[in-house]
Amino acid sequence: GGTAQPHDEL
Amino acid sequence: MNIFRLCGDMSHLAAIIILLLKMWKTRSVAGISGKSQILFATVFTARYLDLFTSFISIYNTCMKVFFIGTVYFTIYLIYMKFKATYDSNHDSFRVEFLIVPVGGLAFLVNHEFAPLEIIWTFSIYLESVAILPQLFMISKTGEAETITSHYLFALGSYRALYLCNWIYRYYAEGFFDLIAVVAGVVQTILYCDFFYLYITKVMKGKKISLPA
Repeated sequence: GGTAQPHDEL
Repeated sequence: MNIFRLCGDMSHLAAIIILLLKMWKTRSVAGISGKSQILFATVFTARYLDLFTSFISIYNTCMKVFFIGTVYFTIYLIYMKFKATYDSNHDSFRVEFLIVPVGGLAFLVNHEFAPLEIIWTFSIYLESVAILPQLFMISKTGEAETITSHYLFALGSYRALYLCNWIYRYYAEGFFDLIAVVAGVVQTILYCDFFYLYITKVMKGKKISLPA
């Protein structure tokens, strides 16, 4: 699961 | 943004400030692993390359700039300003044993085979193990100053709070990032032994000292 850029966390 | 994420970020921020204050007030970097700090600098630099490609929020940008700025300042204090107090003999963890496998894994297991994404993935994997030189140093010297323990507790709590954030986000937003979650679990597990020592010793007013 999950997506590539952009990532919104630090 | 949710309460877990905010607390996690504040904990991360607190860790960095505690470390800087410890070094600045005591004019010493004794007990601090320069290698872990170099790994954290690598982590922040690699992950926050997106400062140039995507804008998330003012908060996000400010935190990224602060993290990058302070980690390089920390390295400057360790290797230049307070070099005389740096215990390089005990900071002997072989970081190539972390960098090489983590780099290979980032190439193989990622969300998208694109340069920036692979670099982001590398930073996530590297962060999960970046504290190992610091923990290795403590196991070698057999002790940690109380202020160093506070630093490690805040730093470890940050990713543990992110785990709560990811559980929340999964139910609230359907957000689920397997790479970040698995790395976050690994990162948190590495701190468990330390958390136990922190709760049983430091919180009772004793400093951490390991049996020889």
